[in-house]
Amino acid sequence: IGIIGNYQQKNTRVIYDIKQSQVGFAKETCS
Amino acid sequence: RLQLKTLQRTHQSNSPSCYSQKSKSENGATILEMQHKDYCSGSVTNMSRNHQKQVITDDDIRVRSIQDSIKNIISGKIETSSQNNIPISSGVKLHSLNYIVTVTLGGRNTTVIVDTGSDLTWIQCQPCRLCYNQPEPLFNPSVSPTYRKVICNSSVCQTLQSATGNSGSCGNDLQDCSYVVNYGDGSYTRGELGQDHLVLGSTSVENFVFGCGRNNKGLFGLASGLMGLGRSDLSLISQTFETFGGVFSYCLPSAEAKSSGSLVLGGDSNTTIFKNSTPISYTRMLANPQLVTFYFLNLTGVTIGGVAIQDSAFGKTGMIIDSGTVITRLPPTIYKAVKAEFLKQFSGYPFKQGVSILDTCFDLSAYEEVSIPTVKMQFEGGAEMEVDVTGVLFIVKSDASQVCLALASLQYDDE
Repeated sequence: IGIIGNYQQKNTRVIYDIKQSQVGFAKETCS
Repeated sequence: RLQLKTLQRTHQSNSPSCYSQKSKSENGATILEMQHKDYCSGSVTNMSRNHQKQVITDDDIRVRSIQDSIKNIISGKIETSSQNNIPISSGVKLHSLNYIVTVTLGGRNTTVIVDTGSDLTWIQCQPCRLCYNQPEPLFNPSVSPTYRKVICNSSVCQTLQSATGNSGSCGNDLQDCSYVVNYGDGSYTRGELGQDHLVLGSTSVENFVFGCGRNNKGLFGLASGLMGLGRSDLSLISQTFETFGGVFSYCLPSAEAKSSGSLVLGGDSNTTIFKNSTPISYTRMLANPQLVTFYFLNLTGVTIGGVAIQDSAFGKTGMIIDSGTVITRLPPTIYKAVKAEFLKQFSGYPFKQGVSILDTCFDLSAYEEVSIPTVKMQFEGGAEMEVDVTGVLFIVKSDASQVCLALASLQYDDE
């Protein structure tokens, strides 16, 4: 099982929604 | 509100004779005459160029104001009580490649690693049998008036099995709920479960269950503990489900950035728009009955510099998304294909020997500028995550004499 690590998630908004069982991605400058 | 403002402006005009006098009632409705706000001064028909310019400027300010209000409401910038924003920053200053947030537990500020790959939130506690160094004082439950032990025959203690893989046990005094968490990298924490008052940004959580770690060792840097954001009943997300509805997000800044990103708890994932972000693309979480606490996604493709990688392994196995793992691990066949395409596009740069799990390295010390191929991950349903340029290469040596592709391979396909 592969794993997506935090190094590749930088400057991305990662949204977790347990109720709707979905994960979302959007580009964002985090700083 | 727009109508009310028009009336107020009319009242502010100079001459009382200009007040609208004409009104009538028709079919139960009252009809008021409405005039332009500059009607009384006569300037509506005889505007100077400067006045016209001022009117247009005023109008522009008004439109911007309305647009900003709408944007703020939609983006959640005006926070509702069910949404909470906490600064998140690189753990480099605490000797960790993970990300950290500061929360208040039992009245004390506590800096913990943000981990979606585990469930139990824990901090190092006094008295400690084996604790690593941390700059913050150790949590002392005996001086927190709101601290309570979790007893070992409680239902909370029984949730440890699904949350950590190890069942809770009765401690020395036959009352404490003892826990053990072993992490994939060999790190561990052992201690007792307790409950205390937790403050997350502007939101308080009463009786938050966490681990009081008495025996902790591993790759935690100098953080005071760990925040478990997994899916089990014991995770912070489950414990705050009534407040935040099981929704959270984060934006991780690059390690070099001095300013912080954000951990947002709550909100509506379907309608929330984040400031300065592109539209959100969603993919479904996969159900894995054997590993219910992880967030599984279906990776359907990878592109390197716009070239799609062909591999039959795509879409067959789930990928865990984890904030507590640093480097992405790909199944071997996918990694091989990704590596080959990356090398093809990143050719011309001198090779360097690999380091640890990173086997695709270069010496870039002679270059002021390099062209890095884009890396995109695609997921079921069309969701896409474009890896930020700061996440493609890992700078091992600061003089750029050893820079590696920041991806690694699993040992075998079904690992």
